[in-house]
Amino acid sequence: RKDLMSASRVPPSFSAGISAMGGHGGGGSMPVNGLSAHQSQVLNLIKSCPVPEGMSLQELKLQLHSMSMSTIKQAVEFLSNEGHIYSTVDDDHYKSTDNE
Amino acid sequence: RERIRRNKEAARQLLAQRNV
Repeated sequence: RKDLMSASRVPPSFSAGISAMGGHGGGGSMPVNGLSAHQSQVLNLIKSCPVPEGMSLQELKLQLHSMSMSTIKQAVEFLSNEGHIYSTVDDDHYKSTDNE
Repeated sequence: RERIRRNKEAARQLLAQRNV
């Protein structure tokens, strides 16, 4: 019975390890699923576009008038490198990958 | 249309790689 007793106790260091891992979240400072605010804004707009050939950079600029064209282009380049979006009829039109 | 299909496939593979 003595062996049974010792086997049933969980070592304290084990449970402490789990709680430390559970706390990895951190505050709002972490980017949402790895995208910055600009990138997720651009991605959401492209996702919302129902047109088969996707959304053009000009349309993005019209909708995101607070964002400069270079910022939009950088965001688009990052998103296409990540595979979130792809270019359609030409390098100015993009469509989101995961909304079909 | 072929270009779109090709780019879409490539993007999907990139996304799948990232997820893995």
